[in-house]
Amino acid sequence: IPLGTALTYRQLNCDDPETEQAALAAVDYINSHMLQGYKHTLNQIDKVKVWPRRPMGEVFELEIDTLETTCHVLDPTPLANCSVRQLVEHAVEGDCDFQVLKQDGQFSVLFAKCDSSPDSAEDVRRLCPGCPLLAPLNDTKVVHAVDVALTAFNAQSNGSYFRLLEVSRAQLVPLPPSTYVEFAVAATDCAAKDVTDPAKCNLLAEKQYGFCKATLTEKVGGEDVAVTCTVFQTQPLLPQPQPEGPDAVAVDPRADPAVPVPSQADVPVASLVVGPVV
Amino acid sequence: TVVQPGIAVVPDPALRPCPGRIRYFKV
Repeated sequence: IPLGTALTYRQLNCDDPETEQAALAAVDYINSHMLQGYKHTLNQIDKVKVWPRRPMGEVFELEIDTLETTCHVLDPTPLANCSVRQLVEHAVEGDCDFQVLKQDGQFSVLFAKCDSSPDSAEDVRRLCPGCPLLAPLNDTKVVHAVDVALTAFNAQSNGSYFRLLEVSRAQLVPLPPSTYVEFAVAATDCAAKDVTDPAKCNLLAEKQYGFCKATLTEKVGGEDVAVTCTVFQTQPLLPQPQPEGPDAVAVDPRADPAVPVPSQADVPVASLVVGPVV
Repeated sequence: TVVQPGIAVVPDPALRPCPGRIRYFKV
């Protein structure tokens, strides 16, 4: 490095429009690479440094906080139309480090690292003592509720048989005793009415995803299930853009306890590996 | 004379630009 050309970063306000543009590019990157769980939205920009980049451009080194929305990542609803998950619903936040390159007025992500975590039980209880907390996704009641709900949905369906992709979140409600679950599904090449062996059904080449919300209520001598599924338009599987830098890492959805690692057989490989991991 | 190459930053102590505003709520 020639003497006299010390590397200096530009100090920018966290709420500067240029910083915000870089942060929004980062959030867009998160949502386009997370193929499990929920879309996240920008909550706060914690830190920013803008480094000159040779031979041209600038690199925005960002620390940002995000919040989980109610839109599943497979839901094509634009982020702007997605609601933030409220504290009483047991909110989930993301802490992210990014390096975003600005070159010729365009932002592109060089490096991304995010961890997500649910709000503390104490915080939820302080605001809403009776509100249900997030439940472990492998809880037997949760697994049972998803199974019953998906079976009920397929039984009512005149179209494709839908297979479970992931359980996205769950809450055990004390009164009335019930289990609330949200889960993602995908259409198969079987007709729901004709399925005898679901294991023989394959996901469609042109993926069709759905997102379901269900409540299983325990009753004396049985249980009631209410399930609503939204089926999205078919989505051709496109190659995902990869980070440009050698140090780029994938956003790891497994960091979020509310987002399970999916069944390996059910999810396309592209949704399990979203980028080089260092 | 040995000069330490590296970062030369002179932040304005009066400037407190970060963190930025909270858009929703703090978790």
